[in-house]
Amino acid sequence: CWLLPRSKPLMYGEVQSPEYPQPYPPNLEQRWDLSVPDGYQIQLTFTHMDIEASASCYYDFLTVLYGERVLGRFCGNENSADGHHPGDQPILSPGNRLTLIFKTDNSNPERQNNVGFSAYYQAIDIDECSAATPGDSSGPLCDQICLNTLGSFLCTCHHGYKLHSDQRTCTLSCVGGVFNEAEGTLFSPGYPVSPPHAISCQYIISLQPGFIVSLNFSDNFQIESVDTEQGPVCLYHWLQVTVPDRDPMKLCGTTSPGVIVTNSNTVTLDYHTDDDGLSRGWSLEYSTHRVRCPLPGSIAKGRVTPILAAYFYRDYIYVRCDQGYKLMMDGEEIESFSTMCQSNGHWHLPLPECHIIDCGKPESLLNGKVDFLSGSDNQYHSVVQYSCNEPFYAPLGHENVNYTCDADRKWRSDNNIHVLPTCLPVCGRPTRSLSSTSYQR
Amino acid sequence: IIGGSSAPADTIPWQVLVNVNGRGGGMVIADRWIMTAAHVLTRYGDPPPTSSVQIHMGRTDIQTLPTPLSVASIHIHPGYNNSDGLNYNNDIALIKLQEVVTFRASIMPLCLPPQDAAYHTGTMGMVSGFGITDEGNKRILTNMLKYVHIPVVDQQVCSQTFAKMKQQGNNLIPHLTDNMFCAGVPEGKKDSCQGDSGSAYAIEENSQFWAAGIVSWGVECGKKGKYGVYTKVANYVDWVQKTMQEN
Repeated sequence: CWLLPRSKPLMYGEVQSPEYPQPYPPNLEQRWDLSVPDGYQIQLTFTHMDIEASASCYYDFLTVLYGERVLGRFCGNENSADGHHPGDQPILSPGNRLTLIFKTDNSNPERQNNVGFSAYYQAIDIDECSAATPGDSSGPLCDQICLNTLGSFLCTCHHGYKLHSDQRTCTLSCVGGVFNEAEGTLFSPGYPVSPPHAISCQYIISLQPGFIVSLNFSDNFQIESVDTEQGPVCLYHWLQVTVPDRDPMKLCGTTSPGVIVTNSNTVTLDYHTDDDGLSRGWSLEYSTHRVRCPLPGSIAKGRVTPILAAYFYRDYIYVRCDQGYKLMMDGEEIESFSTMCQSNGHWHLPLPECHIIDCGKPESLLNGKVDFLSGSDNQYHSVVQYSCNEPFYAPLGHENVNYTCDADRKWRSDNNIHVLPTCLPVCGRPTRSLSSTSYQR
Repeated sequence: IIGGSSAPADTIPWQVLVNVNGRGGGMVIADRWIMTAAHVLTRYGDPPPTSSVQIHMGRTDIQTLPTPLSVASIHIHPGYNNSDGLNYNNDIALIKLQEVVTFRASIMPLCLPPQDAAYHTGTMGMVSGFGITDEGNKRILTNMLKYVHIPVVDQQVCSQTFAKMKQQGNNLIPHLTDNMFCAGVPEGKKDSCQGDSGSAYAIEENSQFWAAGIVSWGVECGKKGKYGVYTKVANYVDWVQKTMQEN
């Protein structure tokens, strides 16, 4: 005999009676030991079963066992009156093992018609956190928090505690907790049950600049205070809220502070109790919102988009000028403009201005002239008229042409042409007539 | 001009004085083009160098002429061949100026003949020039631009006139062709003359003058029964336009 290497358990498989789908032989006793990895259980589903039917499955049968425990003894088929057919329901093993034993006797009057069975099995993950471990009545798997994983589970602890080396129990340890999610829940160790005495916990809520942390304490707040002539003071027990560049705030008593808007992206909470007294502790939900920037205002001859009721960190706004106007910033024309609300609550660029465009000095016309009919400084919508130096030149087409300063900064005629007109010479028409100089006949 | 009058300023703004070792005339037809008679430019044989051609325009008094305009090129009609001095057929030429002229009251082009140009006998035309004029019974070379109105003469009448001259023994008379027409009055005393060659014979139609003829040749000036002969411009419109376009 050779020692075979232990093969890795399968995650699924198939089991069939001997010679299936041909009729099974008599005098048979065959056993299958199925297993899947630890942390999984086996789900067995029959696709077909046709075993000689008998009351209590006396002659031929298939037995399904989990260890010594019989999960089922089956025979017959879907239509037989006798026997015990599993139907469509799968059989779920409590653990990662399952045994099938198929037994047949030596007399089988309908042998030709009984083909046995066919089934498949698959591994199903066990949710150890919600299911009681088989045969274990020692209590919850984890001291505080149980996380199911495929084939296993993990224990973890609330803030203020750390996981013991047994990977199941939690011991008090509440320094150095950093919370950088946008929202979350914090509470003192053991809350709402009184924790051990003389604890010193620190909670740091730290988000990137541009976000503001708000603390919302639950009503159930109890930190021992000491009454003095000046009123209650947080002498031995306290929760200190520290925001950068501001004086720390010590909280105690039985009145919940409610909502505290810190106006900071970083908040440090230090919870301290001494050897005496009684503090049940506190809990809070923290949330964050983005820093707000001032409303950008309006722009003459332009518009700001999008129009929002309020603008927050990382919001962008864009400025577009009305047709015929251009974006100007610091005396320079810019092609486009956008600005972002910064983490400090200021826009990273001030708003530009919209100045009216101009088409430049209209091109001069050979043997003609250009006159302004309306507008000034060659500005948008100014109208000029090109005319020829009459009576010596006449416009091609015989009409003077008006050009308007268009939004694309070109002078265009009413016919949408931006080519200058042509002045053609006038021939044979002296300005002074010979006949007018002499009246003699 | 015989029997004419002095032209006031700006009344014949197409008049050009073309001087090539002698006085001749021309007419402005475009802002860089002068039309004249071929013989004005080839009076002494081959076309002269452009530098020796002086062009003046815009003045009616030769004594106040400004700096002449520079000539870019000369284009003699290819059919002009007057080696014997008696063949004025195709007596037409173009002068291209180096610089563009801006038109004004004193300088304006004369229109080329309209497509349906007709030379009806009796139609009055106006011929002008700085050529020989009359003062009493004397012929003098004037410095003032002169003009005279004379009618188009029937081509057959004109032809007979020159035939009669030949019968009288004067064989040195040029041939009258269909590229020429005559203008003048039978009683004489109104005519173009030497120095007017190349100038325009202009017909006014609908208050607009067009170039009907170019002063070309004649036998004596202003004599009774003799007419002046003019190059018939209408026959050359295609050549004129082609030459200007190609150059």
